[in-house]
Amino acid sequence: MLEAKFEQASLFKRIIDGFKDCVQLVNFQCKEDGIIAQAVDDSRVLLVSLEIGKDAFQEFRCDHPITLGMDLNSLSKILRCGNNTDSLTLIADDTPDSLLLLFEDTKRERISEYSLKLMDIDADFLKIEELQYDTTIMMPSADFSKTVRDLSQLSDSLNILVTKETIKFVTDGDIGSGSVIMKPFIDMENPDESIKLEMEQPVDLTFGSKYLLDIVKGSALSNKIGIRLSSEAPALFQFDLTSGFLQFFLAPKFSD
Amino acid sequence: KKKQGSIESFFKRS
Repeated sequence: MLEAKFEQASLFKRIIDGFKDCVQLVNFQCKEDGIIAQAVDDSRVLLVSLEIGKDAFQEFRCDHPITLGMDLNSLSKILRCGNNTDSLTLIADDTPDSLLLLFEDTKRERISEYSLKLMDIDADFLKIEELQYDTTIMMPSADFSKTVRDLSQLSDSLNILVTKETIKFVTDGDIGSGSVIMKPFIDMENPDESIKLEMEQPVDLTFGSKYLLDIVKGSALSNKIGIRLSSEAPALFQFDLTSGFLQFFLAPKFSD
Repeated sequence: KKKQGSIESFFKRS
């Protein structure tokens, strides 16, 4: 039996909205310590990995490991039916063919109940090993989001170059070119506004704009984004939850 | 012109 209660439905909504546009069919694996999910987009370029630790829930109980195969389009239709401030409880039995979603507005004593049909999704679970990265950036997710949205208007590719003291985003397309340069700094009053850079090796990587535009949809989950880059491995873009994370692994473009 | 890489060459199926 699974009973997982979010204090506010808006958290689960923001999590699902953060990756529903790049993957559609997803297996959610529920265990006693929380819920994990993983999916690769159709073009096999972007891997999404989600972990919602049990501490992110107001109440969490999962006696047996169960897998909930869900179509995120269908799930988000139901999630839109609840109010953001409602609590949301996910309920499933040990061999479920549907998931019960219970929205509760405790002030008004209003309860809405929906059932989502589950699917058998045949998806490989990839083993994500701890990778070595040349560069780690921590920056405000809103800044990263704006930079990606602005520059990707000009080209279907975006370059990220990191040297000792500079993070440079560059694009070059048919209508023109653009660049945004940032330097690490500490904002003492608003630490979340700081930009931190740890660099072992400089990197010069090219990514598909379309995938970066998908990734920045996770920005509603956290004020900060962690970006880890390497010339040898997919880039990692991470939004932290109070317990858990939403990660995107993105394969770069490479010279032929 | 650069070619788009694939994620699967980096991660093993389990």
